[in-house]
Amino acid sequence: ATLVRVVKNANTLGIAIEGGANTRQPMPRIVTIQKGGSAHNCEQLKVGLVILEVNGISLRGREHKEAARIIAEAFKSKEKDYIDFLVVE
Amino acid sequence: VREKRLTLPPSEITML
Repeated sequence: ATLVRVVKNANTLGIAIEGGANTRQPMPRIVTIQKGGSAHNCEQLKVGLVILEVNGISLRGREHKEAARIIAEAFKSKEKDYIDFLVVE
Repeated sequence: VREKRLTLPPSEITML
């Protein structure tokens, strides 16, 4: 697994995720990266990567909506100007 | 395991 730090340097994170507990894709996977988003700007996140953790919070066993909420809240949070993703191919 | 996965529903996609 790789730790990727995404700096919040754009209005949007700019990723689309698919997957979550009780679906064919058990862990959230990046299916799209939008140009101009923070994820695209960091140049380390790639389509196809599976997200294991967000800021140390494990996404294992979480339903899709909950995993998406955790990522969205991490991006909206004013505590940090970055998000740490633990990802795997 | 593969059969079990195939019986699971496909996941939705969320843009963040």
